[in-house]
Amino acid sequence: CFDCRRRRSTQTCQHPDLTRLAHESQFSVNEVEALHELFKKLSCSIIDDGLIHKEELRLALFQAPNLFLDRVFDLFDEKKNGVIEFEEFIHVLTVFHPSAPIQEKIDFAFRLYDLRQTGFIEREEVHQMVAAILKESDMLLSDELLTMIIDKTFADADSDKDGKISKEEWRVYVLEHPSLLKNMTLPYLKDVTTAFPSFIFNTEVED
Amino acid sequence: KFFNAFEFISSMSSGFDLSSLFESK
Repeated sequence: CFDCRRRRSTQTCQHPDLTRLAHESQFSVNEVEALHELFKKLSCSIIDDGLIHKEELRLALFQAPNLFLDRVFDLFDEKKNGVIEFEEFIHVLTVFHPSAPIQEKIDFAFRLYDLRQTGFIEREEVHQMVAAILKESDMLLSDELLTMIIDKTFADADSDKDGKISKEEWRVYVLEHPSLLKNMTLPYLKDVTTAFPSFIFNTEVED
Repeated sequence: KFFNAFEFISSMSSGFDLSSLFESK
């Protein structure tokens, strides 16, 4: 229908957008084009409307538990309109680029773990995430042991002992434990044009 | 091995691991 075509045409990533997105991110124009190939594939897996819906993200992330899926989706969905647009997709993926500043990765990881978006990582949130993973993995852990693990973690990270981890406490803690950021870098992004060579058929520029 | 809750979450959570986006390509 005409409305669908008009809506789709406004979502098509034209050359100026590609250039702007490349300027705003760690990606070259060709890499943004290659990521657009990935975006198109993800965004048509259930509803072919050029937008990633939550169920499409769930499908791509192999049926992750709701707790994590909701948080990841919220971080992608900057406009809070219930869908992920290509621009929002690039804004998140650039944080995961191997060359992205470490502070951006630290901030993003903080936002992931701050499930209730209170500006702090609280004990209940950590408990909730660990319990969800235990359930996901069919692992059994006594409440006593789980409490001990969380107590030990907060004893290390919560330096002012107010029962919650602030952004600054998180920054200091992560810099002491850099392995916590390993999921925040996706090596694929360094070679994305090779991973999605089909962008060449639609490319508008040569890098 | 997992005496740190965040270590446990980042090692075990598939939900926060965006590499699956590329693996599904």
